[in-house]
Amino acid sequence: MNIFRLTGDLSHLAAIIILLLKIWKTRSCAGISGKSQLLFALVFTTRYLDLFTSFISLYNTSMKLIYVACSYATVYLIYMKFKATYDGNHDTFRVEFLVVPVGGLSFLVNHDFSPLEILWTFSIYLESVAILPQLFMISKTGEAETITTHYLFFLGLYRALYLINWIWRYYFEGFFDLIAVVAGVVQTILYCDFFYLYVTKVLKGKKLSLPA
Amino acid sequence: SQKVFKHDEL
Repeated sequence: MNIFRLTGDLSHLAAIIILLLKIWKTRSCAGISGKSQLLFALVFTTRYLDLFTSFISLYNTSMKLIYVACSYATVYLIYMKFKATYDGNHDTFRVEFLVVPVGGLSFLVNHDFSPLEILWTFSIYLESVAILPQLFMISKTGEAETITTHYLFFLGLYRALYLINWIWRYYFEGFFDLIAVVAGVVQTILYCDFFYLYVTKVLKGKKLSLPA
Repeated sequence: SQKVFKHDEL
């Protein structure tokens, strides 16, 4: 465990909590893509099946349980409790265009052709693109609430910090996981445009709105 | 390397 990995995990946790609190406090999930949140719930479910097969550390187990619980709570709030506020008309990204190719790729390119490993690979690939329905929704409506942009910032920052963590681990531990690194690079690149808008607009006190 | 099969990251 190095500082980049730890701050990456905490940044991920912050993003998840920010989103939950935003929905809970405002009693509304307006502007949030339920599809992205469903994909993240699927990501955590398929990745953390190893909770049943291997123990890494108390930290590892606790964080996995928290991520899974929070992602299911978020999906529950969007599709059940605050369903009336869910902006389904703008959440029109076709998720099958992500899930099907990612599913196929995880069968073809993996570390080991075993059920658990294929599901882990699927979750890594799917996570890298799971934010696309949310970004698509923002591009469609042309704006995002400031709190939603904070959520996206921490979610993007998390994978960027993991990239530094992987460089660190390569040099100091000889650890290198090509699948995670390539997917992590793709994932981080998808946030670059958003990072630019976040720094140039949101951090200067302006609302994030895109030119028509 | 078999290392990667035991995924110790989140």
